[in-house]
Formats: sequence, structure tokens, C-alpha cells
Amino acid sequence: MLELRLVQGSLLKKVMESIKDLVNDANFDCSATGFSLQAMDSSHVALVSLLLRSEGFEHYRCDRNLSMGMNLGNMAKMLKCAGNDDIVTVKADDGGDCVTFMFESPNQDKIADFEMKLMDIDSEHLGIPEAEYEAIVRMPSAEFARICKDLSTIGDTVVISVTKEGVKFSTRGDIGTANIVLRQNTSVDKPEEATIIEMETPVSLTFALRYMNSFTKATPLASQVTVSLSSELPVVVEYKIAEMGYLRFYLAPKIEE
Amino acid sequence: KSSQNRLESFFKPV
Repeated sequence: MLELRLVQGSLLKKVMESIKDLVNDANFDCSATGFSLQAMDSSHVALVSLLLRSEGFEHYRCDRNLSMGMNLGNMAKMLKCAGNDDIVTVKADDGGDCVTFMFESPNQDKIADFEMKLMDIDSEHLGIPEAEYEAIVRMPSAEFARICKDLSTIGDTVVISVTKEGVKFSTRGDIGTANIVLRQNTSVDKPEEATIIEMETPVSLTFALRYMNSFTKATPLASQVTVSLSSELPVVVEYKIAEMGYLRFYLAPKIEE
Repeated sequence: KSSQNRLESFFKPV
């Protein structure tokens, strides 16, 4: 028996909107630790890793580990029917073939339940080792989204370079080139507007902007985004989910020839 | 010219 009650149901709505276009089907894993998902896009270039820790739920019951295969597009459709202030409860029976999403309005005057069929998914799980990253950039998530969107109007790929001077986002296309440099900025009034660059070694990597733009659909989840870079490693773009966990996107770099 | 790496080049299946 599984029963997860999330007072801030909008978090789950936002998570689904962030990942549904990147991954079609995925297994949600439920354990004492929390509600999690790891899935790759169909071309095995990008990976989504979600964790919602059990402590973040108002009620969390998971009698035994359960893996539930879901079509993320269909799950997103159902969660879209929840109000932004609704409390969302996810329910499933051990060995059952469906999952129920229950939506309660804040004053309990509307209660809806949506039942969705589960599916069998053969998913490959990748082991992601803890790594020391050569450069970690923390910046406003809206700024990161703006940069990716702007650069994708010029080119298909972005070169992200971190040096002592700052972080540079560059692209090149048929009409010309673009370079955007952000310097460290901790002197802002609000911490969510800061840009913080931690660099061990200068690093420069190339990525497909199509994927970066897809990741930025998670912007409503967090005011800041963390971009972790190391040569020879996929970049990690992380959105923290308040008090609960994270949504991380891994993207394999392109090889310059 | 650039070509796209896949994730399996970095992370091993478990």
C-alpha cells in the first residue's frame, strides 16, 4: 500500500510540466527514502533525476518498495486537472495495475480522484557516481532560461566556459555569433538574484541548446539553478525543490572534431 | 563540426 499526501500539490504539477516533453515513459520508485525517478530521453543524451524526500510529504506511507511505470504525458494531463492550491494524494496498492491521484481543494469543498493505468517499462538505470566538479555556477533560474532561449535563436549549441573572469555562454549560427558573460555577483539585496561561481579549474564544454531549453521548463520550481561542469562529464543542471529534494538534469557534452 | 556523446559513455548501467 502506498499513500503520499503532498500539501503543496502544485510542486508535482510543476515537476511533470518540466519533464513530460523530455521523457515519455518512466518508472517512479517509491521507498522509505522518498518518491524518485530516473529516466533518460529516447536518444540517451539527457537524463532526469527526481527526488522528493518522504519527510517533505504531510503523510507518507510506503509499506514496501514499489516501482510504478507511468506515461508522463498522461500523468501530466491528470495533474493539470488539480488546482494550484490543491492537496495532492498519490495512492496505489501493492501489485495493482493502476495509480490514483486525489485532489482536495484547500477548504475541502471539492474532492476529485483520477485513476491512471500503470504500464510495464523496461528502463535502464545508470549509476551516477558522486563527482567533484571543476566549476559550479549558481545563478537565477530565470536568467539561465533567458540565456538559453536567446542563444537558441542564433545557434544550435552552446559553449559554456568558466574562467576566473566569469561564466561565458557562446553560440554560433548562420547569421552570426553571440557571447553572454556573467560575472560573479553576490552584492545583490536578494540572495535569489545572486550569481556565484566556484571554480577549481577552468572548463569549457559544448552542449545542444535544444536540451538546455527543455530543462528550463523547470524554472518555476526554483529561483536559482545550479550548473555543475567538469571536462569529461555530463553537465548537471539542478533545480532544488523547496524542503523536499531536487530535479536534476544530466546532459552529455558534444565532442568537437 | 561536433558529434553528440551518449550518457552511457560516462555512466554505467546498474
